[in-house]
Amino acid sequence: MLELRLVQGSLLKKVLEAIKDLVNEANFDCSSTGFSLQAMDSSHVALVALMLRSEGFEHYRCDRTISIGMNLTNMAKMLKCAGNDDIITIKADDGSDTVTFMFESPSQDKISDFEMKLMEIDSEHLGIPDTEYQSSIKMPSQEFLRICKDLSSIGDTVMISVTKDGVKFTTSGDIGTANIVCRQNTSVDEPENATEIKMQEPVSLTFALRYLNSFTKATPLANIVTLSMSADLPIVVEYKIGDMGYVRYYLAPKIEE
Amino acid sequence: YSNQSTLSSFYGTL
Repeated sequence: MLELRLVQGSLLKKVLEAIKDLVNEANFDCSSTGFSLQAMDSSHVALVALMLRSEGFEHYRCDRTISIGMNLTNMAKMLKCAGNDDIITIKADDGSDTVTFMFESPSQDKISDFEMKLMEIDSEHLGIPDTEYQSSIKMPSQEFLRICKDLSSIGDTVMISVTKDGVKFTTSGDIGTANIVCRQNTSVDEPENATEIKMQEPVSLTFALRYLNSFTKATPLANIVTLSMSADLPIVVEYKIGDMGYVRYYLAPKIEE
Repeated sequence: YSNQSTLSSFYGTL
């Protein structure tokens, strides 16, 4: 038996919007730790890892570790029917081939339930070690979205270079080239407007912009995004979900031939 | 010219 009650239901709505374009169907793993997911896009170039810790739910009951396979497009369709202020409860009985989403309005005057068919999904989990990255950049998530969007109109790939002077985003295409440099700036009024660059080693990696653009669908979840990079490793793009968890995206780099 | 790598060349499956 699984029963998860999330008072801030809008978080779940935003999470689905953040992952459904990258991954069409996925297994959600439920355990005493939390509600999580790891899934790759169909080309195995990008991966999304979601964690919603059990402490973040008002009520969290998960009798045994289970994996429930859901079509994310369909799940997003159902969650779109929840109001932004609604409380969302996810329920699944043992052995059932359906999951129920219950939406309660804050004043309890409207209660809806949507039952969705589960799917059998073959999925493989990748073992991603916890590593110290050579460089990490914290920046406003809106700024990162803007950069990815702007550069996409010029080229298909972006080279992200971190040096002690800042982080440079470079692209080129048929019409020309573009460079955007962001410098460390922590002397701002609001911490969410700060750009913070930690660098142990300079790093320069190239990535497909269409994936980074897809990751920015998570922007409504967090004011800050963290980019972590090491030479010859996938980049990690992390959006924290309050103190409840995170959505992390991993993207394999382009490699010179 | 640059080639797109895949995640399986960096991480093993569990």
